[in-house]
Amino acid sequence: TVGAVARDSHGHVAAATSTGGLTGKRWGRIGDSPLIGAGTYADDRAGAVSATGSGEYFIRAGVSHEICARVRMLGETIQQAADLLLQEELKAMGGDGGVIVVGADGSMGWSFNTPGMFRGRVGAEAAAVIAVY
Amino acid sequence: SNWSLVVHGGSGVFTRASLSPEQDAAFRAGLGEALAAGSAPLAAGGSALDAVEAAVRALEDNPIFNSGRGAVFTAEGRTELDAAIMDGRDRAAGSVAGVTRTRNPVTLARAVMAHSPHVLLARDGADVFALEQGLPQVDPGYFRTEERWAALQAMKAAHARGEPLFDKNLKYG
Repeated sequence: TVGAVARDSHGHVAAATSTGGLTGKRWGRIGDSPLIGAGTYADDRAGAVSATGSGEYFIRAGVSHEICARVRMLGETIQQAADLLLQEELKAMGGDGGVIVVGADGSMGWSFNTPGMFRGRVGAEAAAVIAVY
Repeated sequence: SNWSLVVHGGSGVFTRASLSPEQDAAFRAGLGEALAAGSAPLAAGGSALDAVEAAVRALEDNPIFNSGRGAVFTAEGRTELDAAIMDGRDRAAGSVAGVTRTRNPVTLARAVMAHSPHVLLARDGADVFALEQGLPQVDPGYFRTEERWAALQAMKAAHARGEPLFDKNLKYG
């Protein structure tokens, strides 16, 4: 699964996710990637999220919407909300994977509960960072 | 000019131990290309929506990632692609599931958002919508890579031996 989240210089955010799904999937199985609010979400009032991982758990937890809702209603930073979802709620359910996030304030982050997640970030005033593990 | 961009690009094949230095370099290069593709419109004052589409298209076109060209195979040996895009300005959204012939599924998802009254289109209907939108089409063989085909055969062999089908640390690492 691949994805991107961005905040532009006008203060707007967007998210996109794309995937081939699971090797050997059957029965027309669909994961969280194309489900708005599960694997992909963007709201100028909070931020943008793209997810990868065990899709059924991300669907059940409504991960991407939940992160943005926590930012909007609880005042958490998007990193705090992402960590809460990935490191606590999703993990307690048995779900594995990660998210990338940008906040409405332009902050960038990621959170994952697996051994690694291939990722990168760059900003107008931040040099590019690329990490694999 | 306070723009920002984050990308992720998974393979679903490699663990840390099995990732060679050459493969590590290829993943880093692919992620770097996606950052470059997405940051170009942002640096020019363009929209976040254009940026995420450009970044994801770069990842879809790169066969080392599990999306677009290089996507994994279903049990039947087919490639079925899913994608979504969302605009934070008004929470407009579009997505597709199980599409088989559109070169860049994220662009099809954006077309659903921009040119249909719907949010999610699936399978044959989404393929037809892509044709109606005039989006670039490819033979399904375009998406195939030998690494993904080998992964499906290995999974089937493991299943035949009674071994678990799924290693979550591999898939989601």
